[in-house]
Amino acid sequence: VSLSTNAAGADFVPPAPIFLPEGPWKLVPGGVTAAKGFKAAGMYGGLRAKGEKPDLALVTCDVDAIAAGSFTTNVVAAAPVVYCRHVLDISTTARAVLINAGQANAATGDAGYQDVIECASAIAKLLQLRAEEVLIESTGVIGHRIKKEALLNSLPKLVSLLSPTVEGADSAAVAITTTDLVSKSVAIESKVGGVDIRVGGMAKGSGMIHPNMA
Amino acid sequence: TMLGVITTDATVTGDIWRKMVQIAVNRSFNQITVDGDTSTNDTVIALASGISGSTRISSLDSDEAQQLQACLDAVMQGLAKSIAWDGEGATCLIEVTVTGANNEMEAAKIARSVASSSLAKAAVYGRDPNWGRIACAAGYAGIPFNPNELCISLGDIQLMDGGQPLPFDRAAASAYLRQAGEIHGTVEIHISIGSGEGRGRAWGCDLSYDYVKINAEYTT
Repeated sequence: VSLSTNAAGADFVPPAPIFLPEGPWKLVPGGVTAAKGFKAAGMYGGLRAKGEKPDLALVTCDVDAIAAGSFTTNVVAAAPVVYCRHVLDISTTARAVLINAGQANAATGDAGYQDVIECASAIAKLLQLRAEEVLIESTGVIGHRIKKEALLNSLPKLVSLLSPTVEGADSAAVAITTTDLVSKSVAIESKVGGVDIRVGGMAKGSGMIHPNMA
Repeated sequence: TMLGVITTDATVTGDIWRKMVQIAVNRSFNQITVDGDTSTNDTVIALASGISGSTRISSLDSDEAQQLQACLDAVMQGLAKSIAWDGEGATCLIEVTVTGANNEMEAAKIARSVASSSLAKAAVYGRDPNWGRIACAAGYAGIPFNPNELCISLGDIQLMDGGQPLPFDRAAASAYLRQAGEIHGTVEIHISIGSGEGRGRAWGCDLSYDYVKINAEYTT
């Protein structure tokens, strides 16, 4: 099934065709913002090596969301992976996910871990949350520290762009891409116990793909 | 690297949500492959707001849990397949379905072994219905099965049955692969290894010259 949406950011990468399995659900627009309580945004923060494709995304929840994570089992785990595993060890809920493309913040040692802490604290302050309510994902070149100044300087505008709309979800889905030729975003509506619920998501990935997450 | 963010407004307890998410990840993202490289950054974060007001799910066995699990599996599979479809240099998505195994895990492992095979991927790119490479990749998956029960089909074209290679229309099989490549469609590989109940799927893509070109230039 292919979603022909006029995805925000589509001038950078068009939306992927989504091959959903058959089932008691219907496709709805909106990706991560389709479910109630979620907002998203994507913008160009100056992190990519070249071009001005959006490279910074934020997904927030209006309430304490029950949180789960599944992470690479590669022992050279990136700093954001180590950070998220720690946060989800001490907390069952979260309120936001900050995602950057451009640099993976992997193989960056203690300095890279410090960068994650600073980014989580900065976005938490702007959202009036505690740092441990924020989760972080990074993707891009391994071995390079994130362009932290550019990222931190972009956060106020990123927060101001947060929106519960389809455009918010679509721009976030574009902002997390790296070598992807398409953005990946989908949402469905179904019934659980007779009540309408929605499940949505976005993803990225095109190379270095053989996930073994746990 | 693959990243994912999943959101829902269903109501679920923390420990059950974590179990459901891992089950769905194992049926989706952990069943895709493009190049066999497991990234340092692979992450899926899943958040449940509960704002729908649906029944609070606190057990995996309830009907509500099965309904939410099915939705979670579907969304993650849709996203996971789009990642494999968009593999670097890919011209088509490869969907490998394995049946007849002892259980879901064993079927999934064989399916992913075939989807990961560089030789099988290159054969698809060369539009070569090379059943031997498919049989080989199934054989080294680490799951024992009777090779005399191995059946392999490419789309609707059966290439092997009961462990015996079949005479087949090579031009038609090659045309099937070429057409999929021309529309960036899906090549379906069906494998049966016996009469067990276990079935599993994996998704990958063909291996083209562009994969090397892209990665020779995208350096650290």
